Amino acid sequence: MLEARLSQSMVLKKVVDAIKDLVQDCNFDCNDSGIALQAMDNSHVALVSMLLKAESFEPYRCDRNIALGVNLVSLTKVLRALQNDDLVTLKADDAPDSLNITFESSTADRISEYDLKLMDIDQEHLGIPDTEYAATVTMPSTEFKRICTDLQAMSESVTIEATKDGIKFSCAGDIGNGAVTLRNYQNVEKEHLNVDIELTEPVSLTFSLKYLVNFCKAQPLSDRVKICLSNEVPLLVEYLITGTSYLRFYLAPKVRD
Amino acid sequence: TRKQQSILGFFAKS
Repeated sequence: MLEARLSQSMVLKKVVDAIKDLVQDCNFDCNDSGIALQAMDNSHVALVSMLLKAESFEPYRCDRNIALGVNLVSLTKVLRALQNDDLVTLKADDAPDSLNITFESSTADRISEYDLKLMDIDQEHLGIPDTEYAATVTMPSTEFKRICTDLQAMSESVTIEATKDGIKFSCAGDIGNGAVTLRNYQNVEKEHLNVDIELTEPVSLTFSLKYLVNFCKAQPLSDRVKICLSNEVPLLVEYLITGTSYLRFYLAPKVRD
Repeated sequence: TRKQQSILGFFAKS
C-alpha cells in the first residue's frame, strides 16, 4: 500500500495547477523511491515528467509499484479544499480503485478526508535519453514567464538563440518583430536574480510560444528555472520542487517546412 | 513557415 505525507502540501497543488492544462488523465506511478508522472499532451508535442522523491515526504511508504490513474480536473476539485500549511496525506491500496486524500490543519483541529475515484489509464511511456545539452541557462522563473507572455502577444513562435554573447528570444509577427537578450549576470546579494549561461556550442531553435507559456504555469513552484537546449532536439524546461524533486517539460522544436 | 515536430520523433516508446 501507499502512504505518503507531505508537509509542504502546496507543492502538490502547484504541480497539478502547472500541468492540468497540458494533460488531463495521467498515472501517478508510486514505488519505493517516490511518486513519478510522465504524460504527453494530446497533440504529442510536449511531455511532462515529474518526480516527487520519497525524501520529500515524511513518512513515505510504498512497498509495491502502484499506478494511480488520476483525472487532473477531478484532483483539482479536491485540492480546492487544501489550505495553506495543511499537511496532506495520500493513501491507496495495492490495487486501488480510489485514492484517499487527507488534509490536516497545522493546529490539528480540522481533518478533511476525500476519496478520489481512480481510472485505468493505458499510458505509453517514452524513454528520455540522457542528453549533454549545448546550452544550459538558469534564470529567474518570473523573467522567463514575462519574456514568453510578452512575445506571445506578438507571435506564435519564438526563436531561442544561445551564443557566447548571451541568450536571445526573438519573434516575428504580423505587427512587427520583438527580441529580448539576456547576458550572464551575477548578483551576490540576490542570487535568485542570477542569469547563468553555460555554452559548449551555439544553438538556435524555434518553439511554439503557446506551450512555453503553458509551462510557465509552474513558476510558483520555484523562483529559478533551467532551460536546456541542443540543436534539433526537444527543449527541456526544469523547475526544482523540493530538494531534488523536479517538474520537467520537454517541447519538440518547429522546423522549416 | 515552420512545421511543429512531434515529441514522438525524439523519444522512443519504452
